[in-house]
This record gives sequence, structure tokens and C-alpha cells, in this order.
Amino acid sequence: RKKIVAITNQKGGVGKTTTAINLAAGLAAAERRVLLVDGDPQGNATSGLGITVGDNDTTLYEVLIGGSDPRDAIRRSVHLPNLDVLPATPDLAGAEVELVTEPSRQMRLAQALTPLVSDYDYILIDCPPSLGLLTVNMLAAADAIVIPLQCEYFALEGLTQLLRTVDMVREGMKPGLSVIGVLLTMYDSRLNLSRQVAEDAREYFKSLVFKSVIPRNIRLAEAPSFGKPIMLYDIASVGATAYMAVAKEFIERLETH
Amino acid sequence: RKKIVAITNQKGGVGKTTTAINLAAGLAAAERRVLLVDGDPQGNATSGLGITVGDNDTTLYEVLIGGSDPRDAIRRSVHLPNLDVLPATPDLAGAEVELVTEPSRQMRLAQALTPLVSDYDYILIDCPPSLGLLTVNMLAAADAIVIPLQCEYFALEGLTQLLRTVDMVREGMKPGLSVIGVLLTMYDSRLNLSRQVAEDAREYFKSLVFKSVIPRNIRLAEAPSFGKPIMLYDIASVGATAYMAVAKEFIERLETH
Ligand SMILES: Nc1ncnc2c1ncn2[C@@H]1O[C@H](COP(=O)(O)OP(=O)(O)OP(=O)(O)O)[C@@H](O)[C@H]1O
Ligand SMILES: Nc1ncnc2c1ncn2[C@@H]1O[C@H](COP(=O)(O)OP(=O)(O)OP(=O)(O)O)[C@@H](O)[C@H]1O
Ligand SMILES: [Mg+2]
Ligand SMILES: [Mg+2]
Repeated sequence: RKKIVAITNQKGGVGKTTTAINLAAGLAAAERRVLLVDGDPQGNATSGLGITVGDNDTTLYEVLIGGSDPRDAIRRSVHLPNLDVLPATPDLAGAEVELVTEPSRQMRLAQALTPLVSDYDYILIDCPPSLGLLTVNMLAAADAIVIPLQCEYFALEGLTQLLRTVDMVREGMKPGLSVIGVLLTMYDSRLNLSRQVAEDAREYFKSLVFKSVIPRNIRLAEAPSFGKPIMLYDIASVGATAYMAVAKEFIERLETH
Repeated sequence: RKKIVAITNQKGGVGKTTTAINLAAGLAAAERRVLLVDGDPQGNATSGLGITVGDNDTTLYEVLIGGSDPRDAIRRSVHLPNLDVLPATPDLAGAEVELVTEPSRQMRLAQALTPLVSDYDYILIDCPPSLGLLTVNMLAAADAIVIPLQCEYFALEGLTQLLRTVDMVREGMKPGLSVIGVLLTMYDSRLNLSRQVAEDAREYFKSLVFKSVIPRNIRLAEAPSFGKPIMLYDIASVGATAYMAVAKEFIERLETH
């Protein structure tokens, strides 16, 4: 069954990293063994979980470009026993250029993750805000994708281009790649714009849209400054409740058929 | 004096496009001749100003890769007599790969803009959320940069890497490249996190931080869905007032010396 899931949207700041961190933590808390791969040179998933990277540490860059064993890069039991993390650093930006001239340049990540698949119930990949070679690697490595959708105009508009890229990867490299869910993020029910974008998304994607919606909640923005997932920073917050509900829905979609 | 200004920050969703559109409009309303270059394959500045691009239209992609004359791409007097726009399309993402093997690949945009400089008082460039080859082209073409800084943790953390890239461009390609301002965006004075990030920014950047701060204002998120700058969508909004104030401060910084 599907276990490698890319959290993707080329629009910036729509909640990819916040979703990757908190969905991973939610799944780990539900006793699933989870690997969170930080695929973004910004390294927000890495720092948002309080992980520091030294000059001699192995990271995703060395795995993709140097052929390092991913197990040398993985940090085990980050805050939760079942949560492992494969960190990213700014060097990863160089990978996009260096990969251009490599054979099977779109499949490097898929190849690197293959030996790990049996170690985990889920491998989540936090994608960067672009549709370049790094993101294509992540889509080609994935069995399924989750699309965080901020309830605003530019994010809604960008979906067309994202879906075109997903189609291209499905047809060219990864038949069976599917969207398992669209997650409405930073939803504010008092705002007309928020409600309109949510309506448009539900009309177009229908039941693909998660029933759980992530409200705007400052606790979600504070948690990474303490290096913690929301459930350990403030379990009582609406942000924590929402991400626990998403984890539950995610499990239902991927485990019950 | 300095006239080419890149609006840049590799963190996604910090308000680069919203600032590029509304600062450009504010300057045009102040009777400056302005060219807004959309440097992002997402094309948000293009669509946010209501511009549609047909298959036969010349855009930034053709200018950078095909050597087309930028004047064939420029849309004149967009909503305001003094505001011109050089549009972007998703093809621009391809430019990042295609430029890798070109001679002087970091200077393509600088070369393309050179003949236009005498036509305008200011050329603003909306950058994508990355520090890749496209962004490096924009930094190398610029005389100065404005950094929109969303008042949250990940955005603050990303500044180190941004400043390192700016230093690299200054030392390698563009001596004299300077930061003319850091603009606090989506500021919410009721939030501890917002105030803390603002304090950290002012402590580090001192007077480089614009006195004007952009508050969170839903009208700013609605305006692009009508294809308008904020001043034409809702001149009475706090968002419009804030961007008019930024335009005034910008002019003071660049024109009085
Ligand atoms: N529901 C929410 N409520 C309040 N703040 C949020 C919420 N979700 C995310 N944030 C904050 O919004 C900002 C953008 O979120 P995040 O970094 O997760 O988006 P992203 O899509 O990963 O961005 P990028 O495109 O740069 O990778 C961050 O400062 C984050 O802490
Ligand atoms: N001050 C504000 N108040 C409310 N919403 C805002 C404000 N500034 C920007 N927005 C909205 O926040 C979202 C992100 O802003 P914007 O697209 O300008 O950021 P960006 O840095 O250009 O993003 P990207 O990294 O994807 O290019 C957009 O939906 C925009 O309409
Ligand atoms: Mg992110
Ligand atoms: Mg933008």
C-alpha cells in the first residue's frame, strides 16, 4: 500500500512544513513508524523540530549527490520514539544544479529511499516552494501527495500548474502517483476570501479535500521556535486538535480499503 | 543613483509579490516611471495585476533564453499611466535549468535590463522563493534589495542564508549591491511572536528596517483576485495606507542624498 507521501505545493508559505512536521508527529503518536524527509534547502522541517546540523553530519545533500547511505543521515526518535528525520541543509540548493547532468536525475531520491521503505509505515517528504528538479525528484519518489492549500487567491491559482506537474510525473515516471488529499490551511471562517477559496476547492476536488481544516492559530507559528511539534508544544490548542484529526483521516484514507 | 531594486526573500509567502505590486503602484502614483519585472515562474505579480498571457506573447522567459527584446514583452500603463509590467509564465522555471550551461549565466537578466534603465525611474523585480540561478540573476541585476520579512520564526531564521547569498553576489558580481530596507510584513501587534520578530529585526538591522510596517489586512489578500493594486481596490484600507507610506520612505531613501 501507499507509504511514501510528498507534502507539496509550489506556492510559498501555504503550510507545507507545518503540515509535514505535525502530520508526521501525529502519525508517530498513533504508533506508526514515520520518517520525515526534509526536502527543502531552507531546512525548516529540520530546524522546526530542533535539529542542528554540524559540518561533518550527513544530510539529504550527501545522500542525493554523494551516494551516502541515508541511514547515516537519519536522526532517530526526534521528540517521539516513532519519529525519525532525514535533515536538509542549504547545500541542497546546489543539488538542483548538480543533478541536471546526472543520469536518471529525476529518480535519485526514489533510489535513495528504496532500502528504507521496509523500516517505516510512512515516509513523508517536505517539498520546497518550486516545481524544479528537487520537487520532481520528490514527486517521482512518492506513492501519493498531500496538497496544503492556503485559503487565499494566489495559492488557489497555483493549483493548475501543480496538477500539470503531477500529471507529467505520473505519465513519465510514476504511474499510480495520486493525490490522496487537499488540506485547507490557515482557514479563517470569518473571512469571505477564506470561505470562497474553501468552496472552490471543495467544488473542484470534492471528497479529496480533508474534512479536517487547519485554522489560523498562532501556536502553530510559535511551536517551531521551540523546536517542537504542536502536540508537544500545546496539546490543547486548536492547531494541535486539527492536526490530530488530519492524522486520523490520513490513516483512514491510506489504511482502510 | 540606484534604480533597479530586487524584492527578495527565499522564504515562501512572506509578501514579496504583495510588496512588489503595491510598492510599484505607490511609486507610479507618486509620478515615478516604474517597470515591475515578474521574476517568478508562479507569475503572481502578473496575474495579481490582472494581466493575461497568450501563447504568442513574449515574456521574461523569451527575453532570458531566446534573447527577445524586453520591449516586446512589456505591458504599458497597467492600471496606472506610469506603471509598466514585464510578465512571467511557468516556462520561466525551465530557464533555471537552461541557463546552467550558458556563458555568463548569472548575468542574463542584468544584460537584458541594461537598455531599459534610461526609460524608467525605478525597475522593481519580484523574486521567487529560492536562492537558485533565477534569484542570483535578479540579485546580480539589482543595484539594491528590499527584504520583506514576515514576522514569524521561519522567515527570521532564513535571513542568514539570504544575506550570505547577497554577500556572494556583491563580492563575485556586483560590488555596491546593498540592502536598502527590510520591510516587516503581516505584522500583528497583538501577537507576542510578531513583536519578538520585529524587535529582533530592528536590533540586527537597526535603521535599515522601514519605519512603516505592513499590518495583516485581508484587503491585501483580496486585491489580486480582482487584478488590482491595493490603492485601486481599497484606498481607505490600512494595507493601502501602509504601502503608500512605504513608497514615500523608499523615495526618501533612494532620492535624497
Ligand atoms: N495554521 C496556521 N496558523 C498560523 N500560522 C501558521 C499556520 N500554518 C503555518 N503557519 C506559519 O505560517 C508560515 C508559513 O508556513 P510554512 O513555513 O509551514 O509554509 P511552507 O509552505 O512550508 O513555506 P515554504 O513555501 O517557504 O516552504 C510559518 O511562519 C508558519 O509557522
Ligand atoms: N499584509 C498582508 N495581510 C494579509 N494578507 C497578505 C498580506 N501580505 C500578503 N498577503 C497574502 O499572503 C499570501 C502570501 O503573500 P505573497 O504571495 O505576496 O508572498 P510571496 O513572498 O510573494 O510568496 P512566494 O514566496 O510564493 O512568492 C498571499 O495570499 C497574499 O495575498
Ligand atoms: Mg516549508
Ligand atoms: Mg511571490
